[in-house]
Amino acid sequence: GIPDATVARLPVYHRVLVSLSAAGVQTVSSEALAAKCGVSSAKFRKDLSYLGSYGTRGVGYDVSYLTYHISRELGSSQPWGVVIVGVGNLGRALISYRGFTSRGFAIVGLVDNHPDVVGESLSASELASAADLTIRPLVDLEAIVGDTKAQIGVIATPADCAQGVCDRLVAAGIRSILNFAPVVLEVPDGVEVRKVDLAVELQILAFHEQRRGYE
Amino acid sequence: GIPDATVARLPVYHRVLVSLSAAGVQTVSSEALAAKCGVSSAKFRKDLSYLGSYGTRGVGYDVSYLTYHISRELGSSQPWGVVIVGVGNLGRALISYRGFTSRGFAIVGLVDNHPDVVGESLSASELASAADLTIRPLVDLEAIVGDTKAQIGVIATPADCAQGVCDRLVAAGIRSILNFAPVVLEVPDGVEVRKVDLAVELQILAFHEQRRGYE
Ligand SMILES: NC(=O)c1ccc[n+]([C@@H]2O[C@H](COP(=O)([O-])OP(=O)(O)OC[C@H]3O[C@@H](n4cnc5c(N)ncnc54)[C@H](O)[C@@H]3O)[C@@H](O)[C@H]2O)c1
Ligand SMILES: NC(=O)c1ccc[n+]([C@@H]2O[C@H](COP(=O)([O-])OP(=O)(O)OC[C@H]3O[C@@H](n4cnc5c(N)ncnc54)[C@H](O)[C@@H]3O)[C@@H](O)[C@H]2O)c1
Repeated sequence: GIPDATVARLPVYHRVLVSLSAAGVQTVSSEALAAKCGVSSAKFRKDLSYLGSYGTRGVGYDVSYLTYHISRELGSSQPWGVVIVGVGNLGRALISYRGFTSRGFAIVGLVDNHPDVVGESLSASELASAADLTIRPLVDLEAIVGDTKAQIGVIATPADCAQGVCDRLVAAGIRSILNFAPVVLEVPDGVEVRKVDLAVELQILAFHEQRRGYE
Repeated sequence: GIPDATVARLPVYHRVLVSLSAAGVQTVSSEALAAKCGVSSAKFRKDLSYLGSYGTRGVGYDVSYLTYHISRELGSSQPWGVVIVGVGNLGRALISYRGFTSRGFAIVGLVDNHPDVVGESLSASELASAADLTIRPLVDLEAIVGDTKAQIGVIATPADCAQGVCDRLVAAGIRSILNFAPVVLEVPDGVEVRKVDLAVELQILAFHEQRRGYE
């Protein structure tokens, strides 16, 4: 399949192409396009080859065709509805992060099980979304997924309840889960779980720092 | 160089090897070791080949030699001191995440510039570290890095002040930075910045969800 790193770059390519076609540019070389996206032209060409897209040697890429092609790959069903379960420190940092809404993700549901948290209302401007949202109890999870047609669940709860929350998200119809809790979730076939471990970022930094010591 | 994904797996290999040598195991096949680490044996052998480490066909790997070799690559200067600048929602989620301390990272400094936050004391048990820590003002950043010999800086501030914070970390001697703020930081040669964008995780999930629709 297509490598994750390539998938992660496609929205960047799409944004640059959209601004080029808005500026009336018809064709563009892979060097110029790659430079605007902050990657080498070899990496750019390699990424597009995974989509079966090749420029014409000496002419480059057709901007409007390539914009259409990438947006079809990325999916037109934007915005993607996201439900966040666990509205603690991490959940709140995710809620106010503008990087989600700017890429076509809308937070459509907030769920928690702590009596002090449930019932709290977050304003549309804080969520950068269309409407205010109230933090709802766990018992409402199925109704929220059903009403909003959310497609992605984010688990930001403690580890001990993460599997239970995951099972309920899957039973409600969610097939894509982003998990922060430090447990390995068991899911049926057809459900994809991505696990984030920010400690890995520190490990990579430490590994390189250690090697710098030898230079 | 060694791919990041390989670097991220080395601590897992190291933990498994440490428990095998504690159990008195002398040699182990790459299949058995890979299975314990949750990877294919082909990926395991490929990872170790980056370190110049090859098992003996039919015999496998020498557990104590391989443990020593990987721990040398990972660096023995654990624990690595980490200073977190910006103790808001994200900063607090990072502070209480057990995944950092369990991999040899100790939070040795907390810095913020909001009068309500500066002066707050966090207990050693909340930090899973040796001592209580008080959140200090930005003006103390250089003294904290000097006193603690911290090697890694984490930026969890809003975007508009992130470059300024980065410059001060670098001037204080930090050469490894984990940046969450949505800006591209400029740093001199010799300083490594890793940027986290959790929206990329959602993009990858959405990309696969979109493709599932075609199946
Ligand atoms: N993977 C990483 O890199 C990383 C980094 C930081 C934190 N974490 C993890 O993220 C999780 C959240 O961290 P935090 O600092 O925000 O913790 P937190 O305690 O501030 O927040 C957890 C929230 O989950 C809620 N909750 C508890 N049980 C629940 C349930 N059954 N259903 C719904 N909500 C429930 C709590 O009421 C609370 O609001 C933890 O598991 C932590 O280990 C992971
Ligand atoms: N990259 C990602 O995936 C991701 C995800 C979530 C949040 N974020 C980003 O992380 C940052 C923090 O998010 P948050 O939700 O914790 O925000 P927050 O407002 O809760 O916390 C920010 C903290 O930084 C402090 N601060 C502000 N200016 C400072 C300065 N000059 N020096 C020191 N401290 C300063 C504030 O007092 C506050 O405590 C934001 O930039 C946000 O966009 C990134």
